[in-house]
Amino acid sequence: AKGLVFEMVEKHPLQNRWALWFFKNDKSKTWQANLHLITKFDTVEDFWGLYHHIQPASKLTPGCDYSLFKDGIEPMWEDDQNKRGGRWLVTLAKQQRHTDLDHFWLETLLCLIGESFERFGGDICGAVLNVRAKGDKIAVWTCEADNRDGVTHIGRVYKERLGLTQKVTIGYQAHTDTASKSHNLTKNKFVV
Amino acid sequence: GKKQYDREFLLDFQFMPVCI
Repeated sequence: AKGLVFEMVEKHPLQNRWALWFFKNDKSKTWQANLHLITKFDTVEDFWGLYHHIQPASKLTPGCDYSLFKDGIEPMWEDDQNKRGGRWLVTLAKQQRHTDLDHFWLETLLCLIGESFERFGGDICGAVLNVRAKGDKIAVWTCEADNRDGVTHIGRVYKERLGLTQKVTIGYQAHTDTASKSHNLTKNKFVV
Repeated sequence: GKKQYDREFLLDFQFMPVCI
């Protein structure tokens, strides 16, 4: 061991404390009763400790969700921080669960905890992963659907980070529209 | 200042052992 240097290094703090939530669909319970807070973290090291401790997205049972939200914001439309907001929605084809889902979800998490959206980071509320038999979905939630500059900046950065080509578009939907209409009829407020 | 970390920086810590 001669010559080995042991460094005492402090953990790297994140700008925000984040909460990871898990939803498991049990039809005998209410939606809220199926939603569980897993844990909160606020350092890079603790993020990886958690990430490696839980199931990867592609291994979740259909009907389950992961949500990562800033501490103090609950992963539901009704939360005061979400109710005027909306989401950038990435819809995956069935076969993409095995090719893209884990990569897209990790990239989404890194965008959030690393504060990739620069001056519009304050608009970010969280992100939601839905694992579904008919096709998985990932969405980045922001707090104010009418904040065009913030929403479009976040959408452009997010699309680039996912490595989506110009041929692919992703849409932003206000939660008020999603809540009042059947999902496939929800109109996109913005598209990138 | 604001704590921004790019993806490469974050990924560097992926397999780093850490005391918890």
